[in-house]
Amino acid sequence: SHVLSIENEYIRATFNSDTGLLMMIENMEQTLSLPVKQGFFWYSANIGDEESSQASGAYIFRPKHSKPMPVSRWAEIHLVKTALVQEVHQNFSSWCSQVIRLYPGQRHLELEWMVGPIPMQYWGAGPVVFRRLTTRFRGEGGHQHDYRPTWKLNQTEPVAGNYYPVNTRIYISDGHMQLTVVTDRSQGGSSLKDGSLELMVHRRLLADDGRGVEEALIESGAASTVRGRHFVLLSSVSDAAARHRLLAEEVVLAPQVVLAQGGSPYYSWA
Amino acid sequence: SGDSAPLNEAMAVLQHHDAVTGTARQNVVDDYARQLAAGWGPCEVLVSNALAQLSYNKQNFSFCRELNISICPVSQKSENFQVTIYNPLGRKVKHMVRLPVSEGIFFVKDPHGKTVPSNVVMLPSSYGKTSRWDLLFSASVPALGFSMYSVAKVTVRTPQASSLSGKSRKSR
Repeated sequence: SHVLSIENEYIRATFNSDTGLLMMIENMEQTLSLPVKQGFFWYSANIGDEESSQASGAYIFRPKHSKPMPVSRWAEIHLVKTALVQEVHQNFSSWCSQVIRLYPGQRHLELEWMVGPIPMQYWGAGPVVFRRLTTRFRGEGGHQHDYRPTWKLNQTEPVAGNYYPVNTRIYISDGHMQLTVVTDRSQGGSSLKDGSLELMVHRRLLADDGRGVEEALIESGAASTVRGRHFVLLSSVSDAAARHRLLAEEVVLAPQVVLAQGGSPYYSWA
Repeated sequence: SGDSAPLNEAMAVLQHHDAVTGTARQNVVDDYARQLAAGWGPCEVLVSNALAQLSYNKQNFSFCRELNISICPVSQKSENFQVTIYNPLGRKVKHMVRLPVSEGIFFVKDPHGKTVPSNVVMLPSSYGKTSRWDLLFSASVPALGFSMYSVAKVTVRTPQASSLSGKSRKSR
């Protein structure tokens, strides 16, 4: 088949089996469907240019170009389907992969990403890697994009100037449907264009930004590989807040698992 | 005697953005690691004391420091083990427990001794390398409480034993 899908009683995610990429998310409970493009991209960091000598570094995010490069235009995929889990494993490159996962009873898609170690044969001062979800949603040119309600903004950094801290969740909507991504940690994020949503996941930089660190972000140890999870919810706008609030609670205050060898320990219920 | 104050203080220092987002120099990062390690030791003693008091049984508890990289010696090597799931939320949750195990078949029982459905999944990322397996089962945990599940590995019969038992069944 040219199309493969994973689904439970609430959600269906459809993939193009030729490219291995996510094509569609459906909320079957509310009969909503949303064509989605999803992939990993990277911005080339700036080492300073004619407009400013400011380089990208630990403190400063300043990409060289507004147009990012895709890590890959396709993914090698493996499909796992059992009674308790359905997963599509996507391998974008030797250093970028993810698992898109559905458990029974879940109302969200779980995207577990793993990036690194990032090879350094890139142009410029190194790559800043991010996930982008693109939908057909139409709005006013992205959330808070190049606009401030009470004063005239002269935006000199079209990408970095529109990046914001995302502490628990980010969403886009068309007034009818809402696509929400709950994060497992604080990340930089933005909606640079209508219907587009992105979250920065990793970076490896050759230059220092001159803000006191005096070291470039070239991690070579265990921290050169990063793994995290994004939880994607598609729902009606009226229903979205209740869903992402409950989900974010479960992510932040997740159950703690403790193991003990052998049979039952004699714990006192008191 | 145990003490959680050093870990508490180390965690307070690590709220700085240098620790959260990695904007520190290498020697500062090394110092963060030193402070965490120094805080963790007396905290392990504190937790051991608490567990000994709860279980009326003083024993040497072991602590796993490899949880963050999906390695678990208990679940990967034990023939049977207990899984305790704590829920810090004020409402009941269903949680899919996912543990690294060795290849095999497992029986999982809930707190009432009833067998719950479980799956063992081979991780596709391990194809061609050393195979890695995950055990999955759904756990139900009460509000602000905990549930204990027991896991037992089924002893796999050798192919010879399987074929012999198959023959005897056939003859009957």
